[in-house]
Amino acid sequence: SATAQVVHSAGRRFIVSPVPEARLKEQ
Amino acid sequence: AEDTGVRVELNEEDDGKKSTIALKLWVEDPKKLKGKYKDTGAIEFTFDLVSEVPEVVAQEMVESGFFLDCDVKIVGKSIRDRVALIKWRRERTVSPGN
Repeated sequence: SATAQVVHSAGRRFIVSPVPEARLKEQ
Repeated sequence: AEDTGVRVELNEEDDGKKSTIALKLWVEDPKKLKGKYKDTGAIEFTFDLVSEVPEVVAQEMVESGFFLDCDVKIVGKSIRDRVALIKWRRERTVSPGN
């Protein structure tokens, strides 16, 4: 489960993680 | 709240006291976005309930490349709706006498 970190120039930290399959809306 | 296609949920248990809370945002329905969405996964971030504005955070997500500028409103609204719900729940848990 890879995660990535993006730091915005304003200093906010965004961490990208996988969306749990169970939480995805059913199509 | 309106189904914007963008889901925002608490990413930690809300103790009702901290002003800064952890949130998690992901796209449930890319068709509801105006721009083409890159499936990057869920975005975890912190939000200050007192001093921050949802639309500003949405703009930062755009500038960080998660969304296109045309979707900044829908992302901002999604965050705003969740923040409003969190605040509403907190108000309800405060006893009227306080």
